[in-house]
Amino acid sequence: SLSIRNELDDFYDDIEEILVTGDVGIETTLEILESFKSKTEEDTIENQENLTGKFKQVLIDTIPQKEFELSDNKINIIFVFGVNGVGKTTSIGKLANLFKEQGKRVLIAACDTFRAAASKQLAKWAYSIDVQIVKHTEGASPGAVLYDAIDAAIARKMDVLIVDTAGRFHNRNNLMQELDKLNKILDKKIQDCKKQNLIVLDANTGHNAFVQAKEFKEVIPVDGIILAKLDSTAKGGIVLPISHKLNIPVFFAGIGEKAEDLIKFDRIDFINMLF
Amino acid sequence: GLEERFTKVLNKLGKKKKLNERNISDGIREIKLALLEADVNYKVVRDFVAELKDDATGELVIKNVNPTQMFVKVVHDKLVDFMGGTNEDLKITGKNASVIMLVGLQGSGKTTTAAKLAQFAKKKKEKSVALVGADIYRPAAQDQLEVLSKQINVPFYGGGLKEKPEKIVKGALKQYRDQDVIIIDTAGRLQIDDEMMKELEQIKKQTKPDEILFVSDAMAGQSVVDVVSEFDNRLGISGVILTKFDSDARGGAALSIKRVTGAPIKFIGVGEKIDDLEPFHPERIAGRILG
Ligand SMILES: Nc1nc2c(ncn2[C@@H]2O[C@H](COP(=O)(O)OP(=O)(O)OP(=O)(O)O)[C@@H](O)[C@H]2O)c(=O)[nH]1
Ligand SMILES: Nc1nc2c(ncn2[C@@H]2O[C@H](COP(=O)(O)OP(=O)(O)OP(=O)(O)O)[C@@H](O)[C@H]2O)c(=O)[nH]1
Ligand SMILES: [Mg+2]
Ligand SMILES: [Mg+2]
Repeated sequence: SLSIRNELDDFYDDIEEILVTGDVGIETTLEILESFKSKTEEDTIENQENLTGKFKQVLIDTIPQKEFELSDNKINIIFVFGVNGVGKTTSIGKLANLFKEQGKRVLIAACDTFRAAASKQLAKWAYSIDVQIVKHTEGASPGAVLYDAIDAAIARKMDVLIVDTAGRFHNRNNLMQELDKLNKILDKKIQDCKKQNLIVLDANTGHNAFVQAKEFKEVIPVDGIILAKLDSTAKGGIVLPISHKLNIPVFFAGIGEKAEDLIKFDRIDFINMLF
Repeated sequence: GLEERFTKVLNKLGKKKKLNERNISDGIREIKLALLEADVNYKVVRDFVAELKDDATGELVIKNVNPTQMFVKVVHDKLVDFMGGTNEDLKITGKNASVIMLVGLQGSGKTTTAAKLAQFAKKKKEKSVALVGADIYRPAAQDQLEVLSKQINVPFYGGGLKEKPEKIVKGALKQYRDQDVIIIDTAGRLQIDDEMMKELEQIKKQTKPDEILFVSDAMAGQSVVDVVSEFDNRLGISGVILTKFDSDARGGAALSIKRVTGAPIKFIGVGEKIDDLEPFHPERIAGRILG
């Protein structure tokens, strides 16, 4: 009937606004709506609450829910990267704190030797959470710091080595090659380990976050995402197209600036927050 | 880009060389999609597109020989106009000391931009400048600004983490009152953090700035409108700097911010080095947003 059609149009308009203003992106929003409409019988339309619930479940099912796991019998390498200012250094401090609380021996490598006071920032984090750090002076080569950190991690029998890198944009070819080089050093120098490559994304970022995940993934493997700054008013909806098209799981969310402000990413809470 | 998309739309409508109400609405839909993909805010896009519909259905577009190019020109000109016509300069009043305060979310590029602005004032405007580090929270924030100050040989005032930001800026204004320009770097904060926003109000009260510049990065998404509105409501934003324009982000935030605050976008950051600051030119950014 016409009135059901009009109510439905309103419903879909509302959904479009919710998703787009949540940074899901217009392209993915339209795809999701299209696919939902084609699967939803118009003459069996229940009231709006049920329909919203059904819709949310479709979104939840789009997102891979994967547990972040550390190996208990091999050294763990966590290689962290992303564009400038997203929260890499802070997230590493939080991760180091988390693993330390789990009883792990953690070492941090300060491989951002480029930005002003970057190593000092990480060193202050290390000091405040009482975790060991390997760093050189500013201007040293990141590869050299990495070699030292790997040697130290093995010699000191560390459970986890977390590597901080300088922020870089994916359209800077030379910087992406440097990242590839660092990744290769890790792959070649430590044979028996569990290595995870994590990209940090800023929840305040729009569509470019998808491009970042896609382009970084074309240079080195990306095993998971840390979604920082989810305590802001941004919803981080870009997780939907990333899940749908790139299939990279979100392992953690940053919800503040302190060591304890890191939570396991939960896709149900995430979708509920989006609405 | 937008031109190719329009061409596709108009070609789909057959061999008609003229535009009419119906195919203009298809073109308008393409614009809506292009702007949303560029991260322009949803409500800003709605307003922009509504105004565009009025302009575009006027005589001018319909009679034109090459409708696609004409339509793109109407959109492009409207976008440039929306973003504030021409480039506006930094307010350096000429009586000591002009105070410039930088504010914004975490990680947007304030500290780096503070140093870039100091370099700009020193090299391009031949002014004497002092940099003030009022971020006492982020580990090594003061060190970061101090290192940058040394790179450009500009005095740095930091308070050594022993003082609150309100006291730091008071001390800085006293010590450097003979400089032409004093640039204050503040800690990144959320607009919903009432205590931290109050701190900015205190710093403003203490220093009576000639400029309060909102620093956002170019890749900001939909929520930038809520962020900048709140900063504007509580402090009054006199200008905006958009950083990380050397990325491939389309930069729709530029349009959203301008529409919502009316404040001029004064500069863009185009890299990590101290010289990577350029005056904002709406025509270039309009082209980039339209893709
Ligand atoms: N509110 C909030 N702020 C965060 C979060 N994560 C990081 N930050 C802040 O974001 C700012 C940038 O964090 P960094 O850790 O320096 O970011 P980065 O990616 O290492 O930056 P570069 O090394 O310069 O590329 C700092 O002020 C952090 O305190 C978060 O989850 N929530
Ligand atoms: N590529 C690029 N990077 C930039 C630009 N401006 C700043 N950055 C980088 O962005 C990162 C964050 O810059 P900061 O100056 O620390 O940002 P901030 O706003 O002071 O951060 P908080 O004090 O934590 O809020 C650093 O890695 C900078 O080098 C720019 O225009 N282009
Ligand atoms: Mg860092
Ligand atoms: Mg800063």
